[in-house]
Amino acid sequence: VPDIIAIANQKGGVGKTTTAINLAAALAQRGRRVVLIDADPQGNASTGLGIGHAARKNGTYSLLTAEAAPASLLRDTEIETLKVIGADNDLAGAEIELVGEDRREYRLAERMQNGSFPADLVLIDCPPSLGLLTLNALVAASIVLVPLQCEFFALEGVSQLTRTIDSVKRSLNPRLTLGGLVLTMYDRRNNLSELVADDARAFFGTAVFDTLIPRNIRISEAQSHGRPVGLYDPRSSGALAYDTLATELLSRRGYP
Amino acid sequence: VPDIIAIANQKGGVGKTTTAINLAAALAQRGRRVVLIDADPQGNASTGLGIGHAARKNGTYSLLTAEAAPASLLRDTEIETLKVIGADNDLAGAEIELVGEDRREYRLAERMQNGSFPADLVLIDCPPSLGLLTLNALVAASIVLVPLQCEFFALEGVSQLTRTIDSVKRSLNPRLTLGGLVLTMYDRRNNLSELVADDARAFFGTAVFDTLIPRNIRISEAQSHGRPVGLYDPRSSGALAYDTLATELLSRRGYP
Ligand SMILES: Nc1ncnc2c1ncn2[C@@H]1O[C@H](COP(=O)(O)OP(=O)(O)OP(=O)(O)O)[C@@H](O)[C@H]1O
Ligand SMILES: Nc1ncnc2c1ncn2[C@@H]1O[C@H](COP(=O)(O)OP(=O)(O)OP(=O)(O)O)[C@@H](O)[C@H]1O
Ligand SMILES: [Mg+2]
Ligand SMILES: [Mg+2]
Repeated sequence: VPDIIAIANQKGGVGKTTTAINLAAALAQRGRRVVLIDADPQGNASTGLGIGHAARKNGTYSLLTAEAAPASLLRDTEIETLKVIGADNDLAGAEIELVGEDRREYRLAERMQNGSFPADLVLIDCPPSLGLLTLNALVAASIVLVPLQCEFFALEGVSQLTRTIDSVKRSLNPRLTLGGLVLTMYDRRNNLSELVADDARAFFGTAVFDTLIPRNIRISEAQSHGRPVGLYDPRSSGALAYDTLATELLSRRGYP
Repeated sequence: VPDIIAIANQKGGVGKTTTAINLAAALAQRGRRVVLIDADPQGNASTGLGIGHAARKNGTYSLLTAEAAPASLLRDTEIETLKVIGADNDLAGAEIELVGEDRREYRLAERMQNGSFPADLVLIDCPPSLGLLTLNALVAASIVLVPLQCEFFALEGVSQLTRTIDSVKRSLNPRLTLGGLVLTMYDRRNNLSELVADDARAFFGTAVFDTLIPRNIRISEAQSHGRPVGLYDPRSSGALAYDTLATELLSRRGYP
């Protein structure tokens, strides 16, 4: 059974997609078989990995609403062991279609059972809300990674997210735990970054990953080329940070 | 009847709240009577204007679900002519409670009729989604302002937003129009900013405001002090830009 990691935070623009793309790529470059599921109708993770619009037609929307074999929805990327299930705006329809369904929060979890696709790790990029798409990811996941932007509003919403994680754990998915908080867009020149990082560590302790992701323009440039930063500019501070994050995640999860 | 302006974009972290707070403050500092409605359960606009948690208890949630007189929900700010209707996490409940109701998209528009509060301009800060809270804002509004971050993913979702605006105009609110796109977090040192700005102008023409909002650390510092940047550091590039934006908005709307 793959290790399923939801990447979630209802605060917008905190680096969920950037973390999903670059962490998935860094894990795959070590030979792990990784699947990235784009669960955001904006489809930014699909764009950031160069998945064309036609290739998204059978993607996360079909995974949630149709009966197609999940393995048939996997799209190739530049990295042999990294596959993507893409998203487009149709996925916004799934959220409305599922509302009246029985066991609507379990749809993704059920579709991913019985070894539906060969993977060691599955990462799920969530939209900036705590609606049905994010709930499906939380019910399917074993852990949640929470990107936390080192900016002022970032800490505001985290207690709402941890309350949601606790209530999903209690009533829908008992194995779900908080995998940790990842500090993103850290800018040494800006003392707010330091304040937010200190606050986060004071509040969440060792749940905050040691790896700090710096603000690095090569990260957004890579996205405009549809490539992970590790391939676009392997020696950039962004690429090195996501590689370190991959090491830390594997060691926290007890991988050899 | 006040001029009602929704500030919306389902892409997260693009500067919706920052624009709502600082544009509202700049308009109020010219003596216009302004009300800012925080329609995001994260309550970042409430925090950014120093509204305490107790003062949010009777806020946008009550405006949408209860019968309290709207004028009784107005909270004072440091600026005499700027009032706020605050938000807290209860507002996330309104979205669920309204789903089954008749005319659920018109709730805000109906509550703001008949001169419910003395204002020249009402700004509504929307959450990063196109759900029921944003729909209520679009139905109540005369125009939509769309903050567009000068970063790669920013242009991805805009066509989905303009489609939503068109469909709201066709079926729910015939007077709604696109008020314009405001380019935010523009960074002269980063050529992606220039690319996004050029793309936006090529695509939307004069609908893109001339005023560029620069990335300016004083803007986020001001938020951590619960004050608009125009009060926190009036000579900062951020404060000057939002003041220029207020001038441009008033002239585009035909104010003397
Ligand atoms: N470390 C970084 N350095 C520089 N830019 C970054 C970094 N991380 C993210 N960005 C940029 O910040 C913006 C927001 O990041 P991203 O889209 O990953 O956030 P998100 O949380 O997925 O947003 P949403 O809430 O809309 O899903 C993007 O334009 C991205 O390119
Ligand atoms: N011009 C600017 N210069 C520097 N920082 C900025 C600027 N505009 C916004 N920010 C910072 O960027 C972050 C995102 O901005 P903001 O919260 O206003 O976006 P939003 O679109 O309202 O986000 P959400 O989608 O979560 O509602 C905040 O931490 C804010 O302080
Ligand atoms: Mg994203
Ligand atoms: Mg906001």
